[in-house]
Amino acid sequence: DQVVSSKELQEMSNQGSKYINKEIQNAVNGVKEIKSLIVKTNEERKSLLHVLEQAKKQKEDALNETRDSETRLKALSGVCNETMMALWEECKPCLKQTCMKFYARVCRSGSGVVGHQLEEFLNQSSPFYFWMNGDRVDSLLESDRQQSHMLDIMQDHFGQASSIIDELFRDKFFTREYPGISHYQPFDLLHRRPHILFPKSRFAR
Amino acid sequence: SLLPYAPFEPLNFQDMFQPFFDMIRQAQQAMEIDLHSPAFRPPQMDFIAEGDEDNRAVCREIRHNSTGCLKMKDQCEKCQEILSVDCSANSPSQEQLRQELNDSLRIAEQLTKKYNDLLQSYQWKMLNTSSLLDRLNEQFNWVSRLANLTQGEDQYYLQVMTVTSRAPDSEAPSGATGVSVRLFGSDPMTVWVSEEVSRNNPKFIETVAEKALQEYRRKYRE
Repeated sequence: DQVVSSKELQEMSNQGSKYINKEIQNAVNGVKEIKSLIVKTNEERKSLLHVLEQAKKQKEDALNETRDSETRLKALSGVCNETMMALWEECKPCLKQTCMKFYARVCRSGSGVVGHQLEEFLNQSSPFYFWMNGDRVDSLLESDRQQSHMLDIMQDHFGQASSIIDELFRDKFFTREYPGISHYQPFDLLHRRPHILFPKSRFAR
Repeated sequence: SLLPYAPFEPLNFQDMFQPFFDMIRQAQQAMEIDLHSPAFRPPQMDFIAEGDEDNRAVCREIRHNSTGCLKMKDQCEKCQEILSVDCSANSPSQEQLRQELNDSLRIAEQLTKKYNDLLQSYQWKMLNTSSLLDRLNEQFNWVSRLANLTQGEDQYYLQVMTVTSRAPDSEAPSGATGVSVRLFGSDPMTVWVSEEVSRNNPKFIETVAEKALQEYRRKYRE
């Protein structure tokens, strides 16, 4: 053992305890820093939501325009029918064969049912739908539906969490400004409780 | 205020901090969302899928209503020929309408992709908020523990018991100084301060206290 006087040990304990006291203050401030980050992230989320709503409006406008064009074009269908029908009769078997080959290789489960279902689907489809890129329009409409569903779910979850967090952060623990680090007084038991956690005013009451 | 003040009876920290933990837990549960559920699988759009798209989605679409097969039209020559049939000779207005449709379709596809990207950013905000709530919970745990610990009767938060030089066979770094301390009245622990920081250096005791707190927090996390 190094020869260290009890006075020096006492002084070291005092200095060390002051440091710990400061760390307690830092721990409480750590809670408040995380709170600030949560508040900041929520503000960013709200502005992102605003951008999302604008982008949704633009997208919906473009989708409506697409649907209008498709409706007007459908009204004119019948032109070039012979050409298209002839090509369609050769397109269908190729499409079915390609798709079933893919399905058997990648999807592995029951190709039989899918093959029959695909046959029916192609026989009921018209080459005009193809020529108008009807599949792309339908794919867009499906995406639009799915994206709305995703946002609704996220909004619902954020809404619940935000109201709880708002209430939590209204508590005095988060709103009070803690005085600078109090001078560490090891002997006064009342001060043994770090002011930052139990401000004197609370005990005074 | 969530923290009921108890001016005279002994402070029960569990009760005092419990409301905070309950609310943080409720907020965490509210944020729990299964981002792998079908609702959160980004929509499959062949005009966007580069390279090897998510095959499971195409399989699902083929099973669901066969439209997934139409995405393979590029692999069939006669299907491609349908797309290039030019009806303008018979009906110029039809051809023009088709051009308008393709133009608005392309814009709608771009805006749908842009919206998709924004939705992904929004999901990231959710994940970010969730991890911040986890951090808040952990930090609160530490603060409530410190509040509890500072109620002991010990005269000091950190009591320095002995200061020793490194024993020849010890695994501590050579020249290091060993300081045995009790933190918040816990069992004594020894922290080693390297020889660069001598006992007379003002940083010495700070280094001791910092190491002791780190060790304490590590044990508490375990």
